[in-house]
Amino acid sequence: MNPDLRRERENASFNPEILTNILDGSAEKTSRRREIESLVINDPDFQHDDLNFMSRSDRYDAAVKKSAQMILKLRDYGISDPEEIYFYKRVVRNNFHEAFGLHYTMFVPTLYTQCTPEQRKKWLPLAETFQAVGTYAQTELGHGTHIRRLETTATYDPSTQEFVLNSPTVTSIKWWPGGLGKTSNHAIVLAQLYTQGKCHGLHAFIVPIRSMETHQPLPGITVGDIGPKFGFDEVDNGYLKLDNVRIPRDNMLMKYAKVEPDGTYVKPPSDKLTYGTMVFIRSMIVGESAKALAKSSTIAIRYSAVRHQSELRPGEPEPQVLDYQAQQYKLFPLLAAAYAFTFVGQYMSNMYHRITGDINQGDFSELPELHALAAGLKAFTTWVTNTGIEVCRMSCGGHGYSRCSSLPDIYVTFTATCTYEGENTVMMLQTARYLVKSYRQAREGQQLSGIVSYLNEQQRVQPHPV
Amino acid sequence: SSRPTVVNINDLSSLVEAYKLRAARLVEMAAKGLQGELQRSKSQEDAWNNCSIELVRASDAHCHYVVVKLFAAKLNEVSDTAVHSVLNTLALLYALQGVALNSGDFLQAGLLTVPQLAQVTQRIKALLAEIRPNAVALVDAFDYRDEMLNSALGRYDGNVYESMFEWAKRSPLNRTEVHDAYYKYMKPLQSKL
Repeated sequence: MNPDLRRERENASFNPEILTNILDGSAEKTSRRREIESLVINDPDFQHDDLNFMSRSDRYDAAVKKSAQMILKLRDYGISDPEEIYFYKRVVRNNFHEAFGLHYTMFVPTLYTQCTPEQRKKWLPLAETFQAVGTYAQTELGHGTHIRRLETTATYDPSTQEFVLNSPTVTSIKWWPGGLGKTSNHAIVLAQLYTQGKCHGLHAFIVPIRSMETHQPLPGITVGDIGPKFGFDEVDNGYLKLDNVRIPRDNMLMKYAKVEPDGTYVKPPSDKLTYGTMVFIRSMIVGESAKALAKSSTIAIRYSAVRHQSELRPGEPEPQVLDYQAQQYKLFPLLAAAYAFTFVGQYMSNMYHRITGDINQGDFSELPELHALAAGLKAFTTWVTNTGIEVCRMSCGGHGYSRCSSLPDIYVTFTATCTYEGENTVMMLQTARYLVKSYRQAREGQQLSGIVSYLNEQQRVQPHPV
Repeated sequence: SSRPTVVNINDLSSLVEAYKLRAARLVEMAAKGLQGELQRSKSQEDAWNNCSIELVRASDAHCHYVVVKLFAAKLNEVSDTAVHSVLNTLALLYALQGVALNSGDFLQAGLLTVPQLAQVTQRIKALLAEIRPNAVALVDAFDYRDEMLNSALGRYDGNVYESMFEWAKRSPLNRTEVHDAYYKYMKPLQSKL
């Protein structure tokens, strides 16, 4: 043990274990989490050389191998609690993303939330036994956050009771979804629904893209990897071009909106339900911001306690870098933000599960607030974290530039959160739409509920006398 | 209006109040700005676009208030005195740092005075010094194992330099003492010059 770190730990005024228990929720949860983490850490099947020493193809190979082993081991260990599965996966993927990430974070949750009971009966067993490996294809080459302008079409043909899916232009080619390039054989495709000559907006369709026997692309499907990115080297972000691909009527996710056999369209109870999965992801991203900032702070603060630099007073030995006020001013507010975002992440996760429970009971009243808050906090926390990781990296001087510090990997993996699942500025504008609407209601005398209720208050605050 | 509240920069709940009123004011400004654009007979869309800056700042302030509010609320659940004290210090630092970085908002809203802002800076320095002895223990509490951090700099045991040297030696470029490129390009070059 480095003597500086030993002394730092001896000087602490509190017991970190108690704080760890608070972060986990209880001492029991801490020990269970550690037990699950040890399952991975002590498993030779998950050992491999540093991904930074590998080619892109080898990294993808290693990622798919780990994902495949993880699925079998989770089943063998009988780990089924979502939070425990998350703990297990978090160690397997480390500072990187897993090859099957979107299958679990987008494809399966969408089947759960958007399928009719009959559709669930058909698709969930296929997805959970990994016969159907899926991703979520929404973003297009020319369209991203403004999803109402997506160009992919799904036109209903009543004579065959099928939808014909098409990528009418080069800008409509689906672009970016993780696992789309080489891994998935199905995709949930967001497309503009046309039936009886009318467009009914964006809906979700399950589209087979590769043969479940040979994994070769199916007729009418052009699919592949979009090439190297800033990070995510082990993920096959892909492109998908659809040329008049026919799918059965039953492949439209019809829990809310429906198309009858004759082509009649039945509206959903709320137009925000199609975006349910996105709201889930945005709520989870807030927690990811906390983790990325916590990891970066851990690295930068421990290293700043070990590193000695220059001299504070002539003739004295080099002090620890952490003794410089400038270094503290860089790192401690980020440390505070990591704790703040951890608590906000817990709040968002609880709020999401509570409100989706209400939605399942048919109560959509809090969906707009959840949608607005998830969008705003996703943008707010990822912007702060994105900048914060870079501050932590540069606070480690030259060694922060080495991949061995992990800070470059944490940064290139995390920075994507500022643009995916809704580009941050657009997210802030979506939140603003809800705030302005709430403000107007408050001015009309309506009593607001939830976290915007402060807009009803007229209270003014006087500055504190100095 | 109800009794005015005095903002105390050393008191977290008072700072939450200040963040709330800052957000309320920025939301009000954005809404009124939008109203003004509409009265200049602009379309809803043009009016919205011409207010984007205020709208984004209003959302940012709203989210900032939510984060400070939830941080303060969490402290009420912490029973251990020592842990409560160190988290309270962190929460104050987070809130005051936000005031310092967005001082214009708080000043324009009349929530703080210029002398108070000088106090905020002094208070932040004092909080940094308070946190200093607990900094390593605070990151230890995140409980990231070395295998999850995967960082030679962030190792729990602090043996940074030995770890960096071992990592570098495993780099693929070091698999041979002399890389093929020497024989293929450098040696022929030397013989031609």
